[in-house]
This record gives sequence, C-alpha cells and structure tokens, in this order.
Amino acid sequence: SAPSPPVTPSPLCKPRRLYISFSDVGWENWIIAPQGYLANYCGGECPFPLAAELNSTNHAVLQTMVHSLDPQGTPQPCCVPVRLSPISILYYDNSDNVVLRHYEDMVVDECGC
Amino acid sequence: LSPQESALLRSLGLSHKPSPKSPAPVPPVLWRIFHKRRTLPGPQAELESCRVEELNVPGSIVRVFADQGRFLPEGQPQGRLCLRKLLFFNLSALEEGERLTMAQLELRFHHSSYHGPSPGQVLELRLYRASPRGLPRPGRGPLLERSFVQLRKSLLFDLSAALKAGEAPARNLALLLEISASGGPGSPRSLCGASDAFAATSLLLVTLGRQCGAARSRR
Repeated sequence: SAPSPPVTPSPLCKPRRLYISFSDVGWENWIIAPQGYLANYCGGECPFPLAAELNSTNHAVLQTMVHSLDPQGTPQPCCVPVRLSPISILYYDNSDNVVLRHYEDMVVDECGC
Repeated sequence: LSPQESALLRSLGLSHKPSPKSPAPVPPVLWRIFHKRRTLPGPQAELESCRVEELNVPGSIVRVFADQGRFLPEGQPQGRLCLRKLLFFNLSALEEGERLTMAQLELRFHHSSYHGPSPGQVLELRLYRASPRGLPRPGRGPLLERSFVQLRKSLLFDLSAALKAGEAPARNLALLLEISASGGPGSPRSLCGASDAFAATSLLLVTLGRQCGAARSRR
C-alpha cells in the first residue's frame, strides 16, 4: 500500500487523501488486483512568504511576492505534485492474457508550489 | 465509454475496455511479483519500475499468453512419437515501441511422472519454429532439444535468444512441439505414458514499455 502522507486539514499546499476504487469506475471484471489504491491529489494555498516545507521553486517565491503586492493582477502559484510513486496493476487484456504492468506516477507523495 | 473513461484507458496503454471471456487463472509467478512490488516503499518502487527483480531482467510489463494451438495430426500420434502439437500464441496485444527482454515457455502436465520410461529409455522433446498451420519451417533445425528420464509437472524453457530479445516480436508466434520416446525395449505406445499427462502450455513475455526508454527531467 502506498504510504499515506500526513493529511491534516491545513490550508497550505499539501497532499489530500483520494482513494480510487476500480469498481466505482466499473473496471472490477477485468482488473484482477488491486481493487483500488490511494492516489491522493494536491490542494491548498501557496501564501507569501512561502514556507520552506512547501517545496517551492524560485519562481513560485517571486510569484507569491508579486501576488501579495497585486492580488488582482497575479494569482498565487499552483499547488502541484512534486514527487509521485508508481503502482503495478494485474489485469486481463483484450485477448484474455494475464498482464502485470507497471504504471509510473500514479500516487502523489509530495506537493509543492 | 465516457470520454473520461476512454482517456483514462488510453493513459494506461489500453485501446478499449477489456471484457474477459474465458479468463485463465493468474500464474503464481505474477502474483509473487505483484505482491512483492506492493511491499516496496515508494522511492524503491520507483527505482525498480523498469526491472522485474523476480525474473532478473529489465521490464515494466509481464504478460502470460495462453496457447491457442491444436494437436497434430488429429487423433493418436503413431510409433515412437508420443505427442505432436502446434503451439500458437497471439502476440497482437504487444504495443509498438515495446522491447522484448525475456520469453519463457512453460509446459504443464497433470502430474509429475514418477515412473518414467523403462530403464535405458528417455523421452525426447523438440521444439521447432512453425507456420501458423503447424508446418515446420523448412531447413531449420529445432529451436531446442531436451531429453528427460522423468517429466516434472512444469517444464520451463527460455526462448529469449530464439525470439531475439530486444527486437519487437511478430504479431503471433507458432511453434511445433514434439515429444517422442527412444531407446530400450517395450512397445512404443507404452513408452509414451508420461507425456499423456500433457495439460497446457503458456508463454511468458517480459517487455520494456515506452515509459522505460524516455528519460524525463524532474523538478
């Protein structure tokens, strides 16, 4: 199971919990395993001044500063994934072969501005 | 399909939603690889995303293809020939840009043969490249030849070199399997007892998907 990041109701840019259930999307008859997985997503603010733990780029630091001076003209930087993990999915393909495939960047581990 | 579902399937490398008709059981080796990967922490899973440690080869996709061939000629084999079978694998599921790194053929028998042929007798197994109709490729020797005193429940053969690992495999693979008994006294038919327990064949292919070729810059 993917590590579950510290998901607290903080307004800052952080991973947010999101569980993807394959049966919810109607794929349970061809995906053998897993039945679902913790994908997470990024959400939250990138306020001025950007705290060090917000994994920000230099440009984001500039943009938050400009946003603080001109909030209408320049938006805050985006909160996006900066570290992701892969998952493996075991499934039947269109020819009933059994396939184990590795998919990159399927779990959000860390977010940044 | 909704546009979202189509887009998601495409991102997973699938042209449309599979609807298995006669799903085969999942081979134990795939379960082992799957469960081992799930226990890996994120960063290590990332490092091993393009390698199958269990089989010690590069790869990001492992597929097991079921044999769609038939026994040749129809009816009982004659003489010392115990079994003659066309093995046919539909490889059309492989995508452009996938690179083959391992090919392993598995022959399964209902049970191990505890009492092989009589002393001095062996079972000989030969595998040939064949046309989809089961005709051996003229002028080509066998891909592999093995002799067995006793047959185990599962026999594994590495065909990577024969399928020229690293190249894109063809859309299908046709092989001719022959098992015959040789040497020693006794009626030919009685020599074939062990091979009568032939159960099924499958082909395991490991490939490197396109994602394993492209180096991507990371922030």
